[in-house]
Amino acid sequence: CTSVVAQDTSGKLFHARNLDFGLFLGWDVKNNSWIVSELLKPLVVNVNFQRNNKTAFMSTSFAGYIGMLTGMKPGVLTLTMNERFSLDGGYIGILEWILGKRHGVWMGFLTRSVLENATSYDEAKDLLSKTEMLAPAYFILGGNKPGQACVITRSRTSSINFWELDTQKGEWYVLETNYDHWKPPLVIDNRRDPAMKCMKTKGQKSISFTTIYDVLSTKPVLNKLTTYTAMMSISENKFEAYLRDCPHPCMPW
Amino acid sequence: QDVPPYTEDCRSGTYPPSGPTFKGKVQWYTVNLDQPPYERWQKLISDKKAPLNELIQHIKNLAKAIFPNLIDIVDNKLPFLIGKLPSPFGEEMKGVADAAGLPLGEIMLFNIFYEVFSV
Repeated sequence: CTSVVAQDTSGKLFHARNLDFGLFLGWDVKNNSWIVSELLKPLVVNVNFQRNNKTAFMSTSFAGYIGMLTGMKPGVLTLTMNERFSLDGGYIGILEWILGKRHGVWMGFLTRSVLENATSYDEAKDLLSKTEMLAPAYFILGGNKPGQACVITRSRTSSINFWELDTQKGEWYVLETNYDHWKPPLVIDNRRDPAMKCMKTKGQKSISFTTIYDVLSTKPVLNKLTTYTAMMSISENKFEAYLRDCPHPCMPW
Repeated sequence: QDVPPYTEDCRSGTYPPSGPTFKGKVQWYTVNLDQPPYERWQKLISDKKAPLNELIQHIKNLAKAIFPNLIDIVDNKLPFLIGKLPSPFGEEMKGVADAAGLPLGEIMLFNIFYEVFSV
Protein backbone atom coordinates (compact mmCIF):
# COMPACT_ATOMS: atom_id res chain seq x y z
CA CYS A 1 0.00 0.00 0.00
CA THR A 2 0.93 3.63 -0.37
CA SER A 3 -0.77 6.31 1.73
CA VAL A 4 -0.12 10.03 1.64
CA VAL A 5 -1.48 13.12 3.36
CA ALA A 6 -0.40 16.40 1.81
CA GLN A 7 -1.08 20.02 2.68
CA ASP A 8 -1.29 22.62 -0.09
CA THR A 9 -0.07 26.19 0.28
CA SER A 10 -3.50 27.36 1.42
CA GLY A 11 -3.52 24.82 4.25
CA LYS A 12 -5.96 22.33 2.68
CA LEU A 13 -5.27 18.67 3.41
CA PHE A 14 -5.54 15.88 0.84
CA HIS A 15 -5.42 12.25 1.94
CA ALA A 16 -5.06 9.44 -0.60
CA ARG A 17 -4.05 5.82 -0.83
CA ASN A 18 -3.43 2.83 -3.06
CA LEU A 19 -4.68 -0.38 -1.49
CA ASP A 20 -2.37 -3.25 -2.47
CA PHE A 21 -3.24 -6.77 -1.32
CA GLY A 22 -2.87 -10.37 -2.41
CA LEU A 23 0.87 -11.01 -2.49
CA PHE A 24 1.80 -14.71 -2.80
CA LEU A 25 -1.86 -15.81 -2.67
CA GLY A 26 -1.81 -17.33 -6.13
CA TRP A 27 -0.58 -16.03 -9.50
CA ASP A 28 -2.73 -16.21 -12.64
CA VAL A 29 -0.20 -17.10 -15.35
CA LYS A 30 -2.66 -16.54 -18.17
CA ASN A 31 -3.60 -12.99 -17.17
CA ASN A 32 -0.33 -12.00 -15.48
CA SER A 33 -2.06 -11.04 -12.24
CA TRP A 34 -2.43 -11.96 -8.58
CA ILE A 35 -5.57 -14.07 -8.16
CA VAL A 36 -6.69 -12.60 -4.82
CA SER A 37 -6.10 -8.99 -5.95
CA GLU A 38 -8.35 -9.62 -8.96
CA LEU A 39 -10.99 -11.42 -6.87
CA LEU A 40 -11.05 -8.48 -4.44
CA LYS A 41 -11.80 -5.86 -7.10
CA PRO A 42 -15.50 -6.75 -7.59
CA LEU A 43 -15.87 -6.59 -3.80
CA VAL A 44 -14.67 -2.98 -3.48
CA VAL A 45 -17.50 -0.73 -2.31
CA ASN A 46 -17.92 2.80 -1.03
CA VAL A 47 -20.05 2.79 2.09
CA ASN A 48 -21.92 5.72 3.53
CA PHE A 49 -22.55 4.84 7.20
CA GLN A 50 -25.56 6.77 8.41
CA ARG A 51 -27.04 7.49 11.80
CA ASN A 52 -30.29 9.47 12.18
CA ASN A 53 -30.35 9.78 8.36
CA LYS A 54 -27.05 11.70 8.43
CA THR A 55 -23.62 10.56 7.29
CA ALA A 56 -21.61 9.39 10.29
CA PHE A 57 -18.58 8.41 8.19
CA MET A 58 -17.67 7.06 4.76
CA SER A 59 -15.33 4.31 3.75
CA THR A 60 -13.96 2.33 0.85
CA SER A 61 -14.14 -1.27 1.88
CA PHE A 62 -14.38 -4.88 0.72
CA ALA A 63 -17.86 -6.42 0.89
CA GLY A 64 -17.88 -8.92 3.74
CA TYR A 65 -15.12 -7.16 5.67
CA ILE A 66 -16.76 -5.14 8.42
CA GLY A 67 -13.62 -3.35 9.63
CA MET A 68 -12.20 -0.25 7.96
CA LEU A 69 -9.01 0.27 5.96
CA THR A 70 -9.86 3.64 4.40
CA GLY A 71 -12.32 6.18 5.74
CA MET A 72 -13.37 9.75 6.31
CA LYS A 73 -15.45 11.29 9.03
CA PRO A 74 -16.75 14.47 7.36
CA GLY A 75 -15.49 17.63 9.00
CA VAL A 76 -13.34 15.70 11.47
CA LEU A 77 -10.73 13.26 10.18
CA THR A 78 -9.46 10.98 7.43
CA LEU A 79 -7.82 7.63 8.10
CA THR A 80 -6.01 4.94 6.15
CA MET A 81 -4.17 1.89 7.35
CA ASN A 82 -1.13 0.22 5.76
CA GLU A 83 0.11 -3.26 6.50
CA ARG A 84 3.22 -3.52 8.70
CA PHE A 85 5.01 -6.83 8.41
CA SER A 86 6.62 -8.24 11.54
CA LEU A 87 7.71 -11.58 12.92
CA ASP A 88 5.74 -10.59 16.01
CA GLY A 89 2.80 -10.39 13.65
CA GLY A 90 -0.92 -10.74 13.86
CA TYR A 91 -0.91 -14.54 13.73
CA ILE A 92 0.47 -14.50 17.30
CA GLY A 93 -2.23 -12.03 18.32
CA ILE A 94 -4.89 -14.23 16.72
CA LEU A 95 -3.59 -17.36 18.46
CA GLU A 96 -3.54 -15.53 21.80
CA TRP A 97 -7.06 -14.24 21.15
CA ILE A 98 -8.35 -17.75 20.32
CA LEU A 99 -6.65 -19.13 23.44
CA GLY A 100 -8.42 -16.59 25.64
CA LYS A 101 -5.95 -13.69 26.00
CA ARG A 102 -8.23 -11.01 24.58
CA HIS A 103 -6.59 -7.71 25.59
CA GLY A 104 -5.95 -6.76 21.97
CA VAL A 105 -8.41 -5.31 19.49
CA TRP A 106 -8.83 -6.53 15.89
CA MET A 107 -7.23 -3.92 13.67
CA GLY A 108 -10.31 -3.32 11.48
CA PHE A 109 -12.51 -2.89 14.53
CA LEU A 110 -10.20 -0.24 15.99
CA THR A 111 -10.21 1.83 12.79
CA ARG A 112 -13.97 1.50 12.52
CA SER A 113 -14.45 2.57 16.16
CA VAL A 114 -12.22 5.59 15.56
CA LEU A 115 -14.20 6.61 12.46
CA GLU A 116 -17.47 6.04 14.28
CA ASN A 117 -16.70 7.59 17.64
CA ALA A 118 -13.69 9.93 17.60
CA THR A 119 -14.72 13.56 17.70
CA SER A 120 -11.33 15.11 16.92
CA TYR A 121 -7.95 14.48 15.32
CA ASP A 122 -6.29 14.40 18.75
CA GLU A 123 -8.75 11.88 20.14
CA ALA A 124 -8.24 9.65 17.08
CA LYS A 125 -4.46 9.96 17.39
CA ASP A 126 -4.65 8.95 21.04
CA LEU A 127 -6.86 5.90 20.34
CA LEU A 128 -4.74 4.72 17.41
CA SER A 129 -1.51 5.15 19.41
CA LYS A 130 -2.51 3.56 22.68
CA THR A 131 -5.03 0.80 22.02
CA GLU A 132 -3.54 -2.69 22.25
CA MET A 133 -4.02 -4.59 18.98
CA LEU A 134 -3.66 -8.11 17.59
CA ALA A 135 -1.33 -7.04 14.76
CA PRO A 136 1.20 -4.31 14.00
CA ALA A 137 0.15 -1.59 11.53
CA TYR A 138 0.78 1.87 10.13
CA PHE A 139 -2.04 4.35 10.70
CA ILE A 140 -2.08 7.40 8.48
CA LEU A 141 -4.32 10.06 9.97
CA GLY A 142 -5.44 13.45 8.73
CA GLY A 143 -7.40 16.12 10.60
CA ASN A 144 -9.45 19.19 9.70
CA LYS A 145 -6.85 21.90 10.37
CA PRO A 146 -3.53 22.75 8.71
CA GLY A 147 -0.69 20.69 10.17
CA GLN A 148 -2.94 17.85 11.31
CA ALA A 149 -1.49 14.80 9.59
CA CYS A 150 0.64 11.98 10.90
CA VAL A 151 1.88 8.44 10.47
CA ILE A 152 1.63 6.27 13.59
CA THR A 153 3.88 3.21 13.49
CA ARG A 154 2.39 0.55 15.71
CA SER A 155 3.56 -2.69 17.26
CA ARG A 156 0.88 -4.93 18.68
CA THR A 157 1.12 -3.29 22.08
CA SER A 158 2.35 0.26 21.63
CA SER A 159 3.23 3.16 19.39
CA ILE A 160 6.81 2.87 18.11
CA ASN A 161 7.05 6.12 16.21
CA PHE A 162 4.97 9.18 15.58
CA TRP A 163 5.70 11.27 12.46
CA GLU A 164 3.74 14.49 12.07
CA LEU A 165 3.54 17.02 9.26
CA ASP A 166 5.91 19.95 9.79
CA THR A 167 5.44 22.64 7.15
CA GLN A 168 7.82 24.98 9.01
CA LYS A 169 10.59 22.53 8.17
CA GLY A 170 9.35 22.07 4.62
CA GLU A 171 7.66 18.74 5.35
CA TRP A 172 4.34 19.42 3.60
CA TYR A 173 3.38 15.77 3.24
CA VAL A 174 3.75 12.44 5.02
CA LEU A 175 4.00 9.34 2.87
CA GLU A 176 3.96 5.75 4.06
CA THR A 177 4.33 2.47 2.18
CA ASN A 178 4.94 -0.74 4.15
CA TYR A 179 8.27 -0.01 5.83
CA ASP A 180 9.29 2.01 8.87
CA HIS A 181 9.87 5.50 7.46
CA TRP A 182 13.16 6.01 9.30
CA LYS A 183 14.65 2.88 7.69
CA PRO A 184 15.33 2.19 4.01
CA PRO A 185 12.65 0.12 2.26
CA LEU A 186 13.35 -3.36 0.92
CA VAL A 187 15.54 -2.93 -2.18
CA ILE A 188 13.16 -4.96 -4.36
CA ASP A 189 10.09 -3.08 -3.09
CA ASN A 190 10.96 0.58 -3.16
CA ARG A 191 7.74 2.45 -3.87
CA ARG A 192 8.59 5.17 -1.39
CA ASP A 193 11.32 6.94 -3.39
CA PRO A 194 9.40 7.04 -6.71
CA ALA A 195 6.32 8.34 -4.84
CA MET A 196 8.33 11.01 -3.00
CA LYS A 197 10.09 12.03 -6.20
CA CYS A 198 6.69 12.50 -7.82
CA MET A 199 5.34 14.50 -4.87
CA LYS A 200 8.39 16.75 -5.09
CA THR A 201 7.96 17.15 -8.86
CA LYS A 202 4.29 18.09 -8.49
CA GLY A 203 5.09 20.50 -5.66
CA GLN A 204 3.06 21.84 -2.76
CA LYS A 205 1.51 24.63 -4.82
CA SER A 206 -0.21 22.28 -7.25
CA ILE A 207 -1.29 19.51 -4.89
CA SER A 208 -4.87 18.39 -5.52
CA PHE A 209 -6.85 15.22 -6.36
CA THR A 210 -5.52 15.58 -9.92
CA THR A 211 -1.83 15.57 -9.00
CA ILE A 212 -2.16 13.01 -6.20
CA TYR A 213 -3.93 10.63 -8.60
CA ASP A 214 -0.97 11.12 -10.98
CA VAL A 215 1.45 10.15 -8.18
CA LEU A 216 -0.56 7.05 -7.30
CA SER A 217 -0.79 6.10 -10.99
CA THR A 218 2.98 6.05 -11.48
CA LYS A 219 4.70 2.66 -11.53
CA PRO A 220 5.77 1.06 -9.23
CA VAL A 221 3.53 3.04 -6.81
CA LEU A 222 0.80 1.51 -8.96
CA ASN A 223 1.53 -2.20 -9.26
CA LYS A 224 -0.11 -5.58 -9.82
CA LEU A 225 -1.36 -5.70 -6.21
CA THR A 226 -3.20 -2.37 -6.42
CA THR A 227 -6.93 -2.94 -6.14
CA TYR A 228 -8.17 0.62 -5.67
CA THR A 229 -7.11 4.24 -5.29
CA ALA A 230 -9.05 6.37 -2.81
CA MET A 231 -8.80 10.14 -2.31
CA MET A 232 -10.32 12.21 0.49
CA SER A 233 -10.52 15.87 1.37
CA ILE A 234 -12.16 17.23 4.51
CA SER A 235 -11.99 20.85 3.39
CA GLU A 236 -13.63 20.10 0.04
CA ASN A 237 -15.86 17.37 1.53
CA LYS A 238 -14.88 15.01 -1.29
CA PHE A 239 -14.43 11.25 -1.19
CA GLU A 240 -13.59 9.33 -4.38
CA ALA A 241 -12.43 5.81 -5.10
CA TYR A 242 -11.48 4.07 -8.35
CA LEU A 243 -10.70 0.47 -9.24
CA ARG A 244 -7.21 0.07 -10.69
CA ASP A 245 -5.37 -2.12 -13.12
CA CYS A 246 -1.69 -2.30 -13.95
CA PRO A 247 -1.23 -3.87 -17.38
CA HIS A 248 2.08 -5.52 -18.12
CA PRO A 249 4.90 -4.43 -17.91
CA CYS A 250 4.22 -3.72 -14.25
CA MET A 251 5.87 -4.73 -10.97
CA PRO A 252 4.18 -7.67 -9.21
CA TRP A 253 4.40 -5.66 -5.91
CA GLN B 1 12.42 1.40 -17.45
CA ASP B 2 12.08 -1.66 -19.65
CA VAL B 3 13.13 -3.94 -16.80
CA PRO B 4 11.72 -4.36 -13.28
CA PRO B 5 10.76 -2.31 -11.27
CA TYR B 6 9.46 -0.56 -14.45
CA THR B 7 9.81 2.84 -12.76
CA GLU B 8 8.43 5.56 -14.99
CA ASP B 9 8.54 9.34 -15.06
CA CYS B 10 5.87 10.82 -12.86
CA ARG B 11 2.57 10.51 -14.71
CA SER B 12 0.42 13.50 -15.55
CA GLY B 13 -3.04 13.92 -17.02
CA THR B 14 -4.37 10.68 -15.52
CA TYR B 15 -7.27 12.45 -13.72
CA PRO B 16 -10.19 12.20 -14.26
CA PRO B 17 -9.42 8.46 -14.39
CA SER B 18 -9.51 6.73 -17.76
CA GLY B 19 -7.36 4.46 -19.88
CA PRO B 20 -5.74 1.11 -19.16
CA THR B 21 -4.96 1.72 -15.45
CA PHE B 22 -8.58 2.61 -14.66
CA LYS B 23 -10.86 -0.37 -14.12
CA GLY B 24 -14.04 1.41 -13.09
CA LYS B 25 -15.81 3.54 -10.51
CA VAL B 26 -16.61 2.17 -7.09
CA GLN B 27 -20.29 1.76 -6.33
CA TRP B 28 -21.87 3.49 -3.31
CA TYR B 29 -23.97 1.73 -0.65
CA THR B 30 -25.60 2.97 2.51
CA VAL B 31 -25.31 1.13 5.80
CA ASN B 32 -27.80 2.35 8.37
CA LEU B 33 -26.28 2.19 11.85
CA ASP B 34 -29.74 2.66 13.38
CA GLN B 35 -30.74 -0.78 12.08
CA PRO B 36 -30.01 -3.88 14.20
CA PRO B 37 -26.42 -5.04 13.48
CA TYR B 38 -27.62 -8.32 11.94
CA GLU B 39 -29.61 -6.46 9.26
CA ARG B 40 -27.17 -3.66 8.32
CA TRP B 41 -25.22 -5.40 5.57
CA GLN B 42 -28.04 -7.43 3.95
CA LYS B 43 -28.53 -5.32 0.80
CA LEU B 44 -24.83 -4.86 0.12
CA ILE B 45 -23.98 -8.52 0.68
CA SER B 46 -26.89 -9.80 -1.39
CA ASP B 47 -25.50 -7.72 -4.30
CA LYS B 48 -21.96 -9.03 -3.73
CA LYS B 49 -22.80 -12.62 -2.83
CA ALA B 50 -21.28 -14.21 -5.96
CA PRO B 51 -17.85 -12.48 -5.91
CA LEU B 52 -17.62 -12.95 -2.12
CA ASN B 53 -18.27 -16.68 -2.50
CA GLU B 54 -15.68 -16.87 -5.28
CA LEU B 55 -13.02 -15.20 -3.12
CA ILE B 56 -13.75 -17.36 -0.07
CA GLN B 57 -13.63 -20.50 -2.26
CA HIS B 58 -10.19 -19.51 -3.55
CA ILE B 59 -8.92 -18.88 -0.01
CA LYS B 60 -10.31 -22.25 1.09
CA ASN B 61 -8.56 -24.03 -1.78
CA LEU B 62 -5.32 -22.26 -0.94
CA ALA B 63 -5.64 -23.07 2.77
CA LYS B 64 -6.49 -26.72 2.06
CA ALA B 65 -3.37 -27.09 -0.05
CA ILE B 66 -1.15 -25.89 2.83
CA PHE B 67 -3.08 -26.93 5.98
CA PRO B 68 -5.61 -29.65 4.99
CA ASN B 69 -7.51 -29.44 8.30
CA LEU B 70 -7.64 -25.66 8.61
CA ILE B 71 -11.05 -25.14 7.01
CA ASP B 72 -12.62 -27.82 9.22
CA ILE B 73 -11.32 -25.94 12.24
CA VAL B 74 -12.51 -22.61 10.79
CA ASP B 75 -15.99 -23.98 10.02
CA ASN B 76 -16.48 -25.94 13.23
CA LYS B 77 -14.50 -24.20 15.99
CA LEU B 78 -14.23 -20.51 15.09
CA PRO B 79 -18.00 -19.78 15.29
CA PHE B 80 -17.97 -20.67 19.00
CA LEU B 81 -15.86 -17.53 19.56
CA ILE B 82 -18.30 -15.13 17.89
CA GLY B 83 -19.75 -14.17 21.28
CA LYS B 84 -16.31 -13.01 22.39
CA LEU B 85 -16.31 -10.19 19.83
CA PRO B 86 -17.31 -6.75 21.04
CA SER B 87 -20.73 -5.47 19.99
CA PRO B 88 -21.85 -4.92 17.25
CA PHE B 89 -19.22 -6.86 15.28
CA GLY B 90 -20.32 -10.40 16.14
CA GLU B 91 -23.93 -9.76 15.14
CA GLU B 92 -22.84 -7.96 11.97
CA MET B 93 -20.70 -10.96 10.96
CA LYS B 94 -23.64 -13.31 11.53
CA GLY B 95 -25.73 -11.11 9.24
CA VAL B 96 -23.01 -11.08 6.58
CA ALA B 97 -22.57 -14.87 6.73
CA ASP B 98 -26.31 -15.54 6.42
CA ALA B 99 -26.77 -13.03 3.59
CA ALA B 100 -23.83 -14.53 1.70
CA GLY B 101 -24.89 -18.12 2.40
CA LEU B 102 -21.45 -18.86 3.82
CA PRO B 103 -20.40 -20.55 7.07
CA LEU B 104 -19.87 -18.02 9.88
CA GLY B 105 -16.31 -19.27 10.50
CA GLU B 106 -15.33 -18.42 6.92
CA ILE B 107 -16.59 -14.84 7.29
CA MET B 108 -14.65 -14.60 10.57
CA LEU B 109 -11.55 -15.85 8.71
CA PHE B 110 -12.03 -13.17 6.03
CA ASN B 111 -12.23 -10.55 8.78
CA ILE B 112 -8.95 -11.65 10.37
CA PHE B 113 -7.17 -11.84 7.04
CA TYR B 114 -5.07 -8.78 7.84
CA GLU B 115 -3.94 -10.13 11.19
CA VAL B 116 -3.02 -13.51 9.67
CA PHE B 117 -0.99 -12.05 6.79
CA SER B 118 0.95 -9.38 8.68
CA VAL B 119 3.86 -11.80 9.10
